[in-house]
Amino acid sequence: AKQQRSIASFFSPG
Amino acid sequence: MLELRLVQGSLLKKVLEAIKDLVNEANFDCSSTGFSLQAMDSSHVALVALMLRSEGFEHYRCDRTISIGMNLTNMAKMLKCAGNDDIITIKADDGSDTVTFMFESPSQDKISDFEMKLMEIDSEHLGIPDTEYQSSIKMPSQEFLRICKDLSSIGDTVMISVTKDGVKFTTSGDIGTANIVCRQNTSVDEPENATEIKMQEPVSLTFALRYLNSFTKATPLANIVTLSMSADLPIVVEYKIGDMGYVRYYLAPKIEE
Repeated sequence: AKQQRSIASFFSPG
Repeated sequence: MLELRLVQGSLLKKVLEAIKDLVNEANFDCSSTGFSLQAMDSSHVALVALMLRSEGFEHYRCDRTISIGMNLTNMAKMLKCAGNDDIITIKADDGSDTVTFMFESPSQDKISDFEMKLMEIDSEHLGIPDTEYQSSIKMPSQEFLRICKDLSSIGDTVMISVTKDGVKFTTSGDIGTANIVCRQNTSVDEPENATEIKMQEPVSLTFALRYLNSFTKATPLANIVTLSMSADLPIVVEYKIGDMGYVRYYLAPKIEE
């Protein structure tokens, strides 16, 4: 099944 | 001292309607560049980025870069009290824990001010790189709204696939499946009715429909929506706010783990 990733995991903090 | 006067106050009303269901509270960042916001939804799956550039305001005074935390439900309640033709001014004094919204009717015969309490909000700011996307689609925002609404009565997720033939929206649920294909169509009377597909690489990504439906609350802001996609990256759904800025929504795809 497809999982939902969090949006923050795609971008760097800052 | 912050003082921002927006002649087309209805834009701010529409912006709030576009983001308040996704984000409950957020910090608005005010600098010489403009009035902006970046916030994630409570489940951290989607992110909204708003920009209202300073040039778009009739009067824009922001003495130093500040961040003002507001409850968006409450802010929307206050802005609902402004008439659609009203001029809206946002004012905040340095160190104050309140913000004032002033509404002026076009004929200046009614002037209201609403003072709202500010909040301390801890928020994580993410660095979003400027990226060349593998595919981008410009389409009428009403058409995108219709597709998201129609498909969510069939399924919970949508696969958006861009090929040279067009863009396909696919969903499936207990009652069956649905496919909607939009082809490039630029031979229309009005540019806002055109569908334009730019594709460097075919892309196919799956998203939760409930977020896309929430993004379509921005439809009154723009006749055209732009969807930008690259493999394994969040989709960007952008509504331009005249020539003064944008609301961009980022949504993480569903990925086979």
